[in-house]
Amino acid sequence: VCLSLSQYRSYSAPAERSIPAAKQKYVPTTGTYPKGFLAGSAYAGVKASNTKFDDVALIISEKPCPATAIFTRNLFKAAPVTVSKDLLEQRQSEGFRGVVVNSGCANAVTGIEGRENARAMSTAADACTGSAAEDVPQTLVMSTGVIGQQLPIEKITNAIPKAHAALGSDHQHWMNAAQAICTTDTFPKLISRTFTLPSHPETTYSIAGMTKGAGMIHPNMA
Amino acid sequence: TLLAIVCTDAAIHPESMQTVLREAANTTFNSISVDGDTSTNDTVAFFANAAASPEGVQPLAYPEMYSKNGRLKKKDLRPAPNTDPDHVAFLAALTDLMRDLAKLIVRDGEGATKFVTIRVRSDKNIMVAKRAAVSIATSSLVKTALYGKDANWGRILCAIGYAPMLMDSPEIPMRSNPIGFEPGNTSVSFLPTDGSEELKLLVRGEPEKVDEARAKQILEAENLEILVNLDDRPERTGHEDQREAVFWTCDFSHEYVTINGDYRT
Repeated sequence: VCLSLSQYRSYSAPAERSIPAAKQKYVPTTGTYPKGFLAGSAYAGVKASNTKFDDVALIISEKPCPATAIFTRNLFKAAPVTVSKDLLEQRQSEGFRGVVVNSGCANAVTGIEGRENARAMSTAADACTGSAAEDVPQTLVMSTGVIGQQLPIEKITNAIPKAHAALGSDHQHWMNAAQAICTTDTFPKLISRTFTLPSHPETTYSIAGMTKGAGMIHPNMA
Repeated sequence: TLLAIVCTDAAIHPESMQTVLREAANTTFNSISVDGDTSTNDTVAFFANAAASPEGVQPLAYPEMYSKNGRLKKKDLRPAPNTDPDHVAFLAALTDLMRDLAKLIVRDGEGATKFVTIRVRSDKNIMVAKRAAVSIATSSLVKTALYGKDANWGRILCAIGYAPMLMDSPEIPMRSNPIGFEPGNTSVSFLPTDGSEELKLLVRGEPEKVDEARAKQILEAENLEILVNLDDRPERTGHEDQREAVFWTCDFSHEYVTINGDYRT
């Protein structure tokens, strides 16, 4: 079988994470972020082909706070989904410190070992925030990337303290974290806003969100 | 996979966190599709640390709208409107943020060259409208036609036509006689995003004489809106209370295959 050059193409992530010119307008250069939250990232090298880009992110509240999540309704829920869901049920939506995320490997369809690894990520983050004494971890966990492979857990747990050391509240800290959770995304997705509530309009609140996703996207979460 | 993290320094009652997040997700992250594949890992986490909340201000507490099994408590699938101005303001802020994040994902869909808004109106039920929107958004033939700038509205009708057969959401289980719509009352248009007049493709089941040059011009743009009315009955006055489902998707290009042909290896 002969393939012409135009037929024989394969995909590889760009060597540099340059944002396409047409997408630059979607990437903010400043932001106003909620008080008491910190963002950080670090390099773990989860995917062998990634030799330099941060692939572990931490979003942390300086004090424990209420949290919740919605999860995929896919019946093959990945380990971090199962573990985070359990944490939320056990802690009853109260007293969470934040979330630790890795990109490069989804920790999906990885069985008991996968769930142990997801829990290890959560407890490693707790150890950094001084919450390790809790019976139930206070940090939710997320993973994204290739399905059906085990996490290189030591690389990740070694990177979590570095991500914690890199925590900060500036726009660049949030942007670094938003970039670290990307996979085939061509640009980081980060939005921050301020708002007031009618009953006390003198107080300005902030809300910020980051997301990632480019393929395998048809969410049906509950 | 979709992952999202949302943080606010407002005060939300812990027992209301789930209600407010789910309410915002239904019309935002749960209303997008790039390729029709639901991931094993999709997660949206939401934190509210009250760090900006003045002392003495009570945390926002929303009435519980979901039962333990995750179904909406109201039979008509429309939660009772929460009229407390603070509740309305916060939910609007959260929903706006999540909607804009969701749209960014569609704009970055693997290989995507177009951002498509699908707006489906129905007199009967929001789920009928949403199912039709999902059907259009996940049709490979609709998406490849959009990539090729081909105004192949027959494919859009085809996708709408089989939508009722696919309804198996927890709110509306599969029925032998699903809630449907009359093809003779269905109208479809392309809405240009430059504010110019809509291009009618089908009016009450009858095809319009389509200006192919204008259709091509509309499809050249990065942004496109498809408007479907499932209940465009002749006797309508225009003042009826229609339900509208809005769904966002992108086109389907060669690049998608290139990216995913060897993603694992």
